[in-house]
Amino acid sequence: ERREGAKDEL
Amino acid sequence: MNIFRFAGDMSHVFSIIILLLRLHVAKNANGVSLKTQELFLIVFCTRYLDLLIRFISLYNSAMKILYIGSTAAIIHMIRYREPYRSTYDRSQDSFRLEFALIPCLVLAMITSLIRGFGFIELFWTFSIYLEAVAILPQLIVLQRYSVVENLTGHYIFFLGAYRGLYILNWIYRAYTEKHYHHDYVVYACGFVQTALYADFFYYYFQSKYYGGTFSLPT
Repeated sequence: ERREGAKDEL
Repeated sequence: MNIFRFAGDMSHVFSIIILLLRLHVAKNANGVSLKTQELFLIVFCTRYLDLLIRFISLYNSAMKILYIGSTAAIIHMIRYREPYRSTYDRSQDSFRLEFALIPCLVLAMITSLIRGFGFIELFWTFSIYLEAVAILPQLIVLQRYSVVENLTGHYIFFLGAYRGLYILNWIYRAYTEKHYHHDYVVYACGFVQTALYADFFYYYFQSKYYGGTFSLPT
């Protein structure tokens, strides 16, 4: 999973 | 993906299932705020615009589509399908959507201007602000009905739990991810949103502890 802080959350 | 984030997402899915179940079992839309559902649909549609431009994971994409689809289905039921349409009390659900939409859009534009965001990020930021206040129409409706139905109460409880778990997820990520990107707008909105549930939680647990009906003070 690419990690970009809150942007990879729902 | 950590346990807090996953538990939060599951809590969110669970809340949606409870709301659908509540509509189905009770065969009415008493005490359910259509306005909150409409705000959530706007939140999901604006936040998940990235579905069109990038792929994070199958899990992410599936959940995004599930949130948009289920919320749209709930809105469709209450607006157009019987017996929900005729039992939905529009006069109790009087929150004006523009009172939430316009300030959030202005805030999102200011934030995006400062951060030099593009089009998709502008809508993403807008959705972060809007989600913080999306539960307000539902809380107002509850306040007016005073006695809270079990399933409606559980729906709001799991929605609140989802937000609380996301805060734990951010704390966990901040400690465990070396280059974790801190977004203070997201944190602030997350805390505001969770705080809005605090009062509800207080009466929810009190009713669970003492038993009897769950009612809110007027």
